[in-house]
Order: sequence, then C-alpha cells, then structure tokens
Amino acid sequence: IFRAISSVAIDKDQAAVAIMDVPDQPGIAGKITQALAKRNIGIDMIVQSFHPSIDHNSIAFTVSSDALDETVLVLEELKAQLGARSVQVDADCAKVSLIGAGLVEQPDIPARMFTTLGENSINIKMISTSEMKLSCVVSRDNAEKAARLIHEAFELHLLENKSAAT
Amino acid sequence: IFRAISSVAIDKDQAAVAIMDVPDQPGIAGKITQALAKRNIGIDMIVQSFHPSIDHNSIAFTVSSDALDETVLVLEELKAQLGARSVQVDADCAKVSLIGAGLVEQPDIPARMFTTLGENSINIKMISTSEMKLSCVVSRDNAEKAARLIHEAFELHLLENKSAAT
Ligand SMILES: C[C@@H](O)[C@H](N)C(=O)O
Ligand SMILES: C[C@@H](O)[C@H](N)C(=O)O
Repeated sequence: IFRAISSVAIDKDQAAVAIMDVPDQPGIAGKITQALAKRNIGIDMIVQSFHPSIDHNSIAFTVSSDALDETVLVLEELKAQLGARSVQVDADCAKVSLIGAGLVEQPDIPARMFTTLGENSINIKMISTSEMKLSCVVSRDNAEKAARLIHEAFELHLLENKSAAT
Repeated sequence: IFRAISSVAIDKDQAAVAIMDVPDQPGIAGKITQALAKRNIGIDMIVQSFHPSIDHNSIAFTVSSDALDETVLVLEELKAQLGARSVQVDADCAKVSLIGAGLVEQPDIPARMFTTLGENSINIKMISTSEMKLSCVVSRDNAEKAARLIHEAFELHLLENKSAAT
C-alpha cells in the first residue's frame, strides 16, 4: 500500500472562494474561468460537485491569499451578470496533499488520510482527488500538523530512509 | 501553452453519488470513506466544496457504474447514522480529463477547456482539478464529443504528429 505514495505537500497561503447557485447550464463554467483568466488570476483547485435534481450549481476555487480580493471582485461582477445567489469566502485556508501514483485504486488510501485528520480533530474544508494527488483544504493553523500526521500515518519516513539507504 | 498538455482521457463508465448535508465536523469524511473502503468499493473522484457559513457539507464521489448500487447502499446506511439529508445519484456519467503538467499555472487552460464544452452545449456536471489533470464529468452521450473537441481546442493532434515525426 505504501509503495503508491511518495510525499506530502502543503501550501499554507491559500484562500477559498465560491460563486453560489449559478445556472447549471452549458457555458457557465467557461464564462467564470474566462473572467478569472482575463485578470491573470492564478487558480489552484477548481471544485464543483453535482446537483441532478436542481437547476443551479456552485463552483469553488482556491487561489493564493494575495489574489483573494481581486477574485472576489471578479466573482461579484459575475454574480450580478449570472443571477447567482452569493460569493462566499474562506480566507483561512491551506492545502495539504498526498502525492503518489494509483492513489484511487486503493480506497483505503483516502480513507486513511481523512481518518487521520478526523481523529486529530482537523476539519476538512474541501476535497479534490485524482490518482496522483489527494488534496484537502484545512485551516492554516492545522496545515503543518496535518502534513506531519499524514506523513506518519503512511510511514513516509520509513520509505525515505529506505531509499536513502539503498 | 500547448506544451503543458499531453493528452485527453475518457472513462465512459461512471456514476456520481453524493451524500448531502452531513455534519461539517472532523471525522465525517473519514467515516464515509472507511465505509466504502471496507466494502472494497473503488472510488475515482472525491469532490467536496466548502460552506463556511453553515454547519453541514456534502461529499460527492464517482464510482464505476457496476459499483453504483452497493455505493448507494453504503451511503444510505451512513445517512441514517449521520443524520444526513439525502443520497443523490446521477447514473449517466463519464469523466473527460485533460492531462499534462503545470496545468494550474496557466488560468487560460481550464478556461479554454470549459469554454470549448460550453460553446458546444455540453453541460459540465462536476469538476475536479490538479496541476496534472483537469477532470470534468459530463453525460455519457457527450463524452466522446467532449474529448474530441478538447483535443482539437488544444491542437493535440499537432503535438502528436510533431512527436511522431521527430
Ligand atoms: C455550473 C457549470 O459548471 C455548468 N454546468 C457548465 O457546464 O458550465
Ligand atoms: C464534511 C467533512 O469533510 C468534514 N468536514 C470532515 O472533516 O470530515
């Protein structure tokens, strides 16, 4: 199981912003990301869940803290144009990621990562995963502790020592 | 810009399931993923947006179509245990992914991908991104068309011919 995992990364300087209840129709996601791209705003995570029974949806982004004000400006403009309900912000964010390969093939990998944080009272604000990276957003105060706990939970120090010795 | 991108992948055999309005407290994500891992259910994408002003949140997963029924069973059990509002399902899903490197450093990459789909009336049901992979969930009927359009929008055929010629 641990072969699949190579490291833990943290980015302590993030903010999360979401535009809530935009029309769930073709073209909306493009419009929103174009507006951010036009202002050269660097987006890190983009997260959108699904809502089959209703006709609106919400799109969340993480950006670096210094891009927050401008991002909010852009999304507020879009909110007016698109008739969205609101723009919400969480300025206290850090991204903690487990990096490796084939991470999705073993369901106990995300389970172990999330359980580790939960058992240590660290709340997970956002989640975005792919086979090479499992990312959680937590509060900035919890970031280093989260990274250390995950590192220990997956015994990454043993892997590092092993490869150092060979 | 196109250097960053290497290919487009599709997985036409997915279903999306989400457990709605679980308590937004430490331990919940772990509990949910543990329950799925225990039944050896292979999870592909895990997506959770953020809701700073309320005390509940929702977690969405994509699984292969043949795992849908069991996934719903597990989540329905959890819904009862956790006091969640509902379990929602969209059985008509396919994942279309743009694969490369440094994808998040250029905000016009996701913008181009989403705009391409939008201009062709393809609705984006879910989004999950990382620097190596931008994934969208669309309907199964739209999957191959979406992949082809993205391939063209990023002129990937030119890259392929170029590397074939060298
Ligand atoms: C909400 C947004 O993603 C919309 N479904 C779109 O395709 O653009
Ligand atoms: C909703 C769920 O992710 C919760 N915030 C947790 O940390 O487990």
